[in-house]
Amino acid sequence: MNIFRLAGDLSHLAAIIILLIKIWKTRSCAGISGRSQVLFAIVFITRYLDLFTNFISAYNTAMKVFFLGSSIGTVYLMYLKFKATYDHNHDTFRIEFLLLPTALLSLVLNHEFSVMEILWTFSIYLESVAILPQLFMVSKTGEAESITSHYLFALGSYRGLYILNWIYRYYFEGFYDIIAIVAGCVQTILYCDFFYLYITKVLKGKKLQLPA
Amino acid sequence: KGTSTNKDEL
Repeated sequence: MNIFRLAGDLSHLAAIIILLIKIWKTRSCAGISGRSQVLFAIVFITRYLDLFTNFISAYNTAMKVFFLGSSIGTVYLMYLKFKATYDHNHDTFRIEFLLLPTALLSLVLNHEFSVMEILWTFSIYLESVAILPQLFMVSKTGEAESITSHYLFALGSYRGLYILNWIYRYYFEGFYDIIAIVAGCVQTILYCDFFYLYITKVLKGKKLQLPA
Repeated sequence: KGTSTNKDEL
């Protein structure tokens, strides 16, 4: 564990908590893509199956349990509890265009052809693109609430911080995982346009609005 | 380093 890894995890944790607070306090999931949230739930379920086979640390287990619970909880809030506020007219990204290619890719490019390893690889590939329905929704409506943009900023920063962690680990531990690194870079690149808008607009107190 | 069965990252 290094400082970048810890900062990345805390940023990921903050993103999820910001999203839950937004939904809970406003009793609404307006502006949030349910499809992205379903993809994140699939990501965590397929990645953290090793909770049952492999104990790493109390920290690791606690974070995995939290991510699993919160992602499933978010899907529950969006599709059941606050269903009426879910903006499904604007949430139209076809997730099969993400699920099928990432599933195929994980069957071809993996470290080992075993069920656990393929599911882990699938979750890494899927995570890298899981935010696309959300970004698509923001571009479709042309704006995002401030709290939604804080959520996106924290979520995007997390993988960026992991990249610094991987650079650190490569230099100081001689460890690298090419699948995680490439997917993590793709994931971070997808946020670049958003980061630019966040820094130039939201941090200056303006609402995130896309140029017409 | 190829397979990493002990995946400590989240």
